[in-house]
Amino acid sequence: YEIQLMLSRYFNNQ
Amino acid sequence: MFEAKLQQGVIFKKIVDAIKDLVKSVNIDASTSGLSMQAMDSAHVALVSLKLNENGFKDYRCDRPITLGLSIENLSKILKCAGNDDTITLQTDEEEPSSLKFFFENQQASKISEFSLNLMSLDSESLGIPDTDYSSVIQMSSAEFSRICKELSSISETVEIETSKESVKFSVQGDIGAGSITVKNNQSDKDVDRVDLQIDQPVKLTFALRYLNMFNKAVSLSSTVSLNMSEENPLMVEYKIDDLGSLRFYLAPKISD
Repeated sequence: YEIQLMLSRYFNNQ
Repeated sequence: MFEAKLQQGVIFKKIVDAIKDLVKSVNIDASTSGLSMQAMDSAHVALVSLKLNENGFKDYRCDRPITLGLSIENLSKILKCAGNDDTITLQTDEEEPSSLKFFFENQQASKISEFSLNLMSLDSESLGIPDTDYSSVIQMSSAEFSRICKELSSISETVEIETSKESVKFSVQGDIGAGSITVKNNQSDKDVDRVDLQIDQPVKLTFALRYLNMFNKAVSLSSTVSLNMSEENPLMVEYKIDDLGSLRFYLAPKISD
């Protein structure tokens, strides 16, 4: 089963 | 005063067409160096980043930085009124503009259209994207990449992209079966056949094809696309727009539970 990760996991909120 | 005139207005039309299924509203930031825009899809899985350099415009003037909050759907409605051979000029005189003016002019300067688009105040959810040295960079025909994604999406919702020194392999597994397409390094003179692989480290990552198919709406902006990957990082798909700049898409990978 695959989970879709979100971008905030990699990039910081500015 | 802000004014930006694009000689090939069709490029702006193509950019908006390429992102309109992915993002609904965007802040375009205009500065002395050009236009930039960053927006995420509603699920915060994919991000679009546009940079257009002032040098790529026929005329460009921006006295002070301004932010233009736009509905992509409404922008698209106005741009439908521009011909593919028209120049497109964006203009506003106000410091905090409530609308943005558009001028479309045909090559003979015999037809001039003028529109104004109401602007919106949008919360910006800007993400800081670190400069990344990607361990696998693939440059290939944008049409070919688009075809591969479209074909594979009828078999599976996700694609695994695996690189090696010699090739890149796109694999799918679905209810009906499984398959893969392998594309080898190819130094052809023809853009459509050429595949450039720069592999420092092989990677194996899985992505949702639905998003890749949306990114591929940008295929008419550039004959080539570059896929930039590092293990455990989002994929960066870049379409270079001649002298004007670039349209980049980022997509977070899928992981096995």
